[in-house]
Amino acid sequence: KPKQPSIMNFFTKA
Amino acid sequence: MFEAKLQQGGLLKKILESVKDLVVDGLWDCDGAAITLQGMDSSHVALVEMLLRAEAFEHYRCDRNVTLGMNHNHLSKILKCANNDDIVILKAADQNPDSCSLILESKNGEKTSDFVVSLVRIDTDQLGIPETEYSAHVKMSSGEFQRICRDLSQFGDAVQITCSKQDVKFSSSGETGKANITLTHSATVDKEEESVTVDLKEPVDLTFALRFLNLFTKATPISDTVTLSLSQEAPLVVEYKIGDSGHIRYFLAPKIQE
Repeated sequence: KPKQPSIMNFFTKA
Repeated sequence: MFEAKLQQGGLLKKILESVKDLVVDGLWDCDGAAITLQGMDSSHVALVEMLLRAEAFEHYRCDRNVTLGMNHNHLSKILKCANNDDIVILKAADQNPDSCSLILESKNGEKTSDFVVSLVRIDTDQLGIPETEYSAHVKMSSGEFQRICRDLSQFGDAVQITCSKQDVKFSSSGETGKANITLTHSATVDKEEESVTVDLKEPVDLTFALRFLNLFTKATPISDTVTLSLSQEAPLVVEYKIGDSGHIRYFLAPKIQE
């Protein structure tokens, strides 16, 4: 079953 | 003092409809140039960024930068009282306000409604969205994109988007069976909102959760067209322009095979 990564894996905290 | 007067209240109604089912509470950052909203869904899978520049407003005054913590359900209830052609005025003190006023003025000026909504404390992190070179941009009818996401949801919970020079293919499969929808790149762009333009630097083949795409397409009334920006290994961007004075952008990471 494909996994759904969080958007926070891609965008860092400003 | 922060005060912004929008001639077309309907636009704010559409913006709330575009975000309220994805982001319950959002930070509305107001500065001299624009109102920016950024928020994530409760599971931190998707991100939405809304930008509405000061020029969209009949009157816009923002003496000091102010951040309004908005509960989108409360705001949506107020905006349900507004007609599309009402004038909407947003007002808030600019020293740590704990509430925001909304005034609705009917077009004929005979009816004025005013509401005060309490602001909520939100301690979500603001995320930095890096500028990205995308492998593919697909510009198409927003209604068509909404229809494809809705139809394919009947076949599976994810859609595989494959872009090539000539076309873009949306596929989904599940116990019902397999569905493929292929849009061919329009040769001539006569009616923009009915054509499909694919700007391809390199082919992409990515899979996304339809549940989120169907939340993103709530923004369909905002714009006749939608632009999808795709790259392997990067979140998908689904962008609806708000006329010339802003945008709503949704971000969603592709699913990865275990």
